[in-house]
Amino acid sequence: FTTFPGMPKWSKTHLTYRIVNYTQDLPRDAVDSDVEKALKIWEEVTPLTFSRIYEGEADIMITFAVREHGDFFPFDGPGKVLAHAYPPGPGMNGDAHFDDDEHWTKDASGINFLLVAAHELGHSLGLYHSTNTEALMYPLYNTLKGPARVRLSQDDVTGIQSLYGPPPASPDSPVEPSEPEPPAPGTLAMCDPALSFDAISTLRGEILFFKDRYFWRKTFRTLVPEFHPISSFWPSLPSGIDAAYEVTSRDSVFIFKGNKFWAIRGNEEQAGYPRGIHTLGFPPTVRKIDAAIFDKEKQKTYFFVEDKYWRFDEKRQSMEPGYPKQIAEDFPGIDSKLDAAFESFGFFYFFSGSSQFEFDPNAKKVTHVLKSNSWFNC
Amino acid sequence: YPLDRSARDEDSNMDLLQDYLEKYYDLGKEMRQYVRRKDSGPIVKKIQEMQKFLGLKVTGKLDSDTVEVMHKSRCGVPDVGH
Repeated sequence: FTTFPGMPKWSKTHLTYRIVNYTQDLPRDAVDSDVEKALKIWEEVTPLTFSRIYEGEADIMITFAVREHGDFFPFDGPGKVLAHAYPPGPGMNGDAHFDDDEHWTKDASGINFLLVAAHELGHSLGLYHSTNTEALMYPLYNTLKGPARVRLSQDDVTGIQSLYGPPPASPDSPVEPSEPEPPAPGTLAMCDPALSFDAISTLRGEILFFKDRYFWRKTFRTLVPEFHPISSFWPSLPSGIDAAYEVTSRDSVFIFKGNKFWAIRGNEEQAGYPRGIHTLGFPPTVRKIDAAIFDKEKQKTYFFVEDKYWRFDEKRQSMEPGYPKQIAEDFPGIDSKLDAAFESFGFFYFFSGSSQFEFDPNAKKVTHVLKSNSWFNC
Repeated sequence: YPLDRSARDEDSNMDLLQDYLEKYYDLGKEMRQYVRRKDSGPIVKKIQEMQKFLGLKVTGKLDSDTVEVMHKSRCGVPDVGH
């Protein structure tokens, strides 16, 4: 089995689902009962429970759709892709979409809805695909499997229990007092007005806000950012990093801590790192980097250290002569020690403690002063 | 001269392979020019990764079993990568 990168899972055990619309291929109550059966299969081996709602936003929204249906992953007509689903999380995450160009059936004469629903709901709960051809989470549709044979393999059970643990003991065995589960740190600290960051970087259109061992992942698709341990995406990266920036032209993010820096591409760590920061051209007196920004237009990277900054020519791969310079001189209004910085839509965003300064590099002036966590829609 | 059938099949299989590897095996779009050269290292590696994941014989080649599997109905979630 595998789980989605970052191991997203529901932080609560009781989930809601909603059947948003129906296929013409099956009676409504057949769809209702198959969805219920599919959920029950997972319920029986985890602490998870499900209840159905009939309006509003449920954790798991179940829809039938054809072709382009609003999530940039269009279906492809009859055959090939039958359905897809999203990992646990807010908004569209957790939802399951079924291609209504398929011929959905209660038995194996067409595409067996129960079998596909059970598979997709496995994704909604956090399982990715399995290489085990007997597993429910194996990606290819098995024409031989009829509804009577829709059940979890041991691989599926091991997988889902790696995320949620086994079901609670049966009522007649003594129940051990369980420690109240500590609230997930990300949810509480996110809106703390005093929140500051270690480093911030873009990554393929998303924004990553690093703090201690964790990072918030902000995509433009969801209002509420996801929260992950750094190690769940990049096991060999350190915690408490100093700076990070993305060189979009190389699809790479560079992560700095102390006198070393690493390179990642998506969720892959690049070989040959960490390297010493002095290979970039810093003098020996520089021991760490406070913040860094990559300017897409100029293909230059700005490194900020204490009250000074350097500029690195990404094309030439060398530090430019004539540096360091005073930050306050060339970035008027940015005169406190920096924690983090990143560029978005032509603006530079500098972070110092719980304050954030939006800076227009063309006008050379601070255009807004915001709270550091203003990107989290608290 | 009209393409003979096998050449046309070959072509459509290459399209299918490119689409399949991009969609399910994290093949970057910048690798497109390599797909046509089936024996190029990165593509052979990706084909092997797919064959291993799907429980096929790992040949690194676009053999008939692999083509057959790529035509099967399946879930739209990728098998590897984001």
